[in-house]
Amino acid sequence: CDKKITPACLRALYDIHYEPVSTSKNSYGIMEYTPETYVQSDMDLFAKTYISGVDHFTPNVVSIERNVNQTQHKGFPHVEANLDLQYGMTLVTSKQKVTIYQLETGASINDFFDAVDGFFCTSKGADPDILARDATYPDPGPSEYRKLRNCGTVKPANVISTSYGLSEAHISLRTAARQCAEYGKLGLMGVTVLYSSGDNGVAGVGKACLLATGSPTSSGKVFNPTFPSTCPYITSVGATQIDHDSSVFEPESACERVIYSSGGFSNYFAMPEYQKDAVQRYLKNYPPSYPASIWNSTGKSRAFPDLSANGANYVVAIDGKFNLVYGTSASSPVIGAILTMINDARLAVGKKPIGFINPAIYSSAFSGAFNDITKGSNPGCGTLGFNSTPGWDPVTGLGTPNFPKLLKHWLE
Amino acid sequence: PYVLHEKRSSAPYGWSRARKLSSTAIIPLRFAIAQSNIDKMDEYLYDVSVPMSPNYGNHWTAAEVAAKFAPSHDSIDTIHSWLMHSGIQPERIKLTQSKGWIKVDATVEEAESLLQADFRVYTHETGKEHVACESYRLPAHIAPHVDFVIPTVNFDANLAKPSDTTSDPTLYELPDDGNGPKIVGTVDPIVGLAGELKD
Repeated sequence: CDKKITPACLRALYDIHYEPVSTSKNSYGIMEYTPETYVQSDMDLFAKTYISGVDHFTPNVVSIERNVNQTQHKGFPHVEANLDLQYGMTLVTSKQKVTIYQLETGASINDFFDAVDGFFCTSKGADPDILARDATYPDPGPSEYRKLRNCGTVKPANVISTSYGLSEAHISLRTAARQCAEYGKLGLMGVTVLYSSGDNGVAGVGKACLLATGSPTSSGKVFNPTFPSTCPYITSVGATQIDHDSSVFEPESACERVIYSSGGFSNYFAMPEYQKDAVQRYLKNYPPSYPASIWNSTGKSRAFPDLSANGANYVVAIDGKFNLVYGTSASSPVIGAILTMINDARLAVGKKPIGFINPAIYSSAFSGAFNDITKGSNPGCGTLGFNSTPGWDPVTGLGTPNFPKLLKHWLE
Repeated sequence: PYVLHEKRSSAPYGWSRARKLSSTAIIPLRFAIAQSNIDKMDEYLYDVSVPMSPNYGNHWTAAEVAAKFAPSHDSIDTIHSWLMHSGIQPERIKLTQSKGWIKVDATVEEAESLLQADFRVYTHETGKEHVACESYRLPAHIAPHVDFVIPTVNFDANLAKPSDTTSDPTLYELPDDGNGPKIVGTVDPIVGLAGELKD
């Protein structure tokens, strides 16, 4: 597993041994952006290889905006979608249907807000009868296209993982705040919203650091946090790796192979109450030596990521061949699959989905539910970045999940 | 009087300010109407998400969420009225079903007049184009009712996907779009208006 990660490696790493029993009540969604899309033949190749007795698996597709047949866009990239789905779906086992929310006109602010309009309509969509009519969602049939355009006709999945992101410097504070508030609304509805933390260390997405003016540039020196990872209403997922010649039974370190897991401190959002103790402990015990001019050293801003999972050497079927893929793109769907199984167990005993998890995972009640990562860093902007340290750190967050312990805590 | 609503000091890395837009080109303006009770989001969310809370797990319905945060009628009416008095015909002013947005397909001339902005086409080094402005202003009595307007100062046209592939012999090369290996090709907010842009 230090050379090639497969579903079996992840099960061993995080002690994931669970067979879903509440699949008709449960749901897991993964966001993709056209033209990025999955390829069915690659899904089947992955299934045949890694899921015993399964030759074919396919997600539900909920298309947003335009009803375009997006499943097989020839010539467009599909690394991301193939990766997200092959691992997200395999880990929750073939019994749990996974839904893709496919934003069809690309990944613009317009598309995002159109998508959430589908969830929170005050007119037709707010009609409880319409919501009730859709109570059987999300299993409308194999690959059936569902239109999210008509507001309120689709319930968001219990867990939604997104492996895309921007940097704070790309969008205005007002836009970031509004988008973040929309995630807060999803949390109110019991939806767990996960985002990859990014792959460029402290530089944020795109390897662009900031100038003193706040503009991203390749020659800047100021850390550029990833958005929406800095939104306090989402759960940001960093990446780890198994060190060379180590096994799944030894501690992982922060991912420094091909990519550097992003993390740091927001320039937009204040520190939420739930992480104050953990982050301030880090700042007190392991104060970063960088000047305050290149990072938000106030100790009052939202810090990320919240947790992490392996993000190195994923074996992914792409264009009929297996390839190795790296990134927090991989770790977020894995965390999503784990939380989906926890939801399954809760639903089986009559409990509700876990919803917004940050206040829970940072609480003392969840102490010991994560494997603390204490090695590695997240270089960028001409610096060594931050260090992984005992306890929460701005590289791997609280650490990687210990599935049995998380399950136990959430069932108590 | 107009007041500055949002401003960007310079374009993000890789983007450069290019040409002026034709005054007759169409910009799909979207006004994000200020929402009610949004300042209480922490309180509401913690109430259902903190394990020790008596309401832990008592999640809201979509209808409850929509009702709690819906913009006020006053905000909607004020923006609507301003647009009409600015010469936008009522049938061109669309309120989304969520009531969170007002949409107007405005000409560049109208948009620049409404927002006191200078819209330009920005070009990425890869050749992608994006329409934006460096700043925009709103009438002082409108500003409190609007969170922001798009497309204006945001550069969301390149969402990045944080994944990468290996230098292993089984390497799968991501197409080099010149913007780093993690940038997804995207569609500009004015997609479909290429004809007008060319003019």
